[in-house]
Amino acid sequence: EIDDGLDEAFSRLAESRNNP
Amino acid sequence: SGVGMPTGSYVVPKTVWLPAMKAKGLEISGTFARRMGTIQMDVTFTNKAMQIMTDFAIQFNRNSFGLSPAAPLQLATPLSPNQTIEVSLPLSTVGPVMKMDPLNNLQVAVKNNIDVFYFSSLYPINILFVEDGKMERQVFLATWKDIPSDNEAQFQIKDCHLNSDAVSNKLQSNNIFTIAKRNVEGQDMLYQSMKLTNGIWILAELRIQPGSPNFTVS
Repeated sequence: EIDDGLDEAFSRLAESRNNP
Repeated sequence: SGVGMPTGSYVVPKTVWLPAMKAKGLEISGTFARRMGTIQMDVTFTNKAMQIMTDFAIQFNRNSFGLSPAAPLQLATPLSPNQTIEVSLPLSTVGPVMKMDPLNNLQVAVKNNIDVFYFSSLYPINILFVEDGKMERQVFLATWKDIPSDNEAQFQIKDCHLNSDAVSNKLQSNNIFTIAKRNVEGQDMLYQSMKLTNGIWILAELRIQPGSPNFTVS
């Protein structure tokens, strides 16, 4: 899969939602 | 879950929409389904009167999503006393629109040779989820950021004994698509999208704590 930076962006989203 | 439906979108069991005592002997029960991209109203008509019933027709009041019969109501034969007949009526979403309260309320008029009868029913929103409701990941991230907090609602789903993959598969058969899944501090966070027949997108986050049957959907 091409690393388009979106994988990392989803990880950041999930972490920010978990620790707002 | 859906009885006898391991795959395919969920169909609520039929309920009585119009009891015979309120409709001069005509009993109407039914449900709604989405099959291969088509919305259908599955209706059972039972004649509990002493006389034959003929000349059936159906009409919807304007409603939130423009649901409307896509074909006339066709009953192959007149309905004899004690006879039951099942009909699947295809529905379109290009009828007149008026916001209803609740949003999924549908007011229906059915006529036969005896009289005209009216009833209301609530349709499940999954019949409105279209097959191309999987949002591009980049668009999802940008859209999520733009959603005002007032447009976010959170609900608890209780007593769901499925893991996140099973949930994801079950939702996908109802056109609710998982865009991404992340595990944060032991809990699975699923990011999902769906699109309504009127073009409105819905984005969702589903939190699943392994071992807990209680989920949080935002």
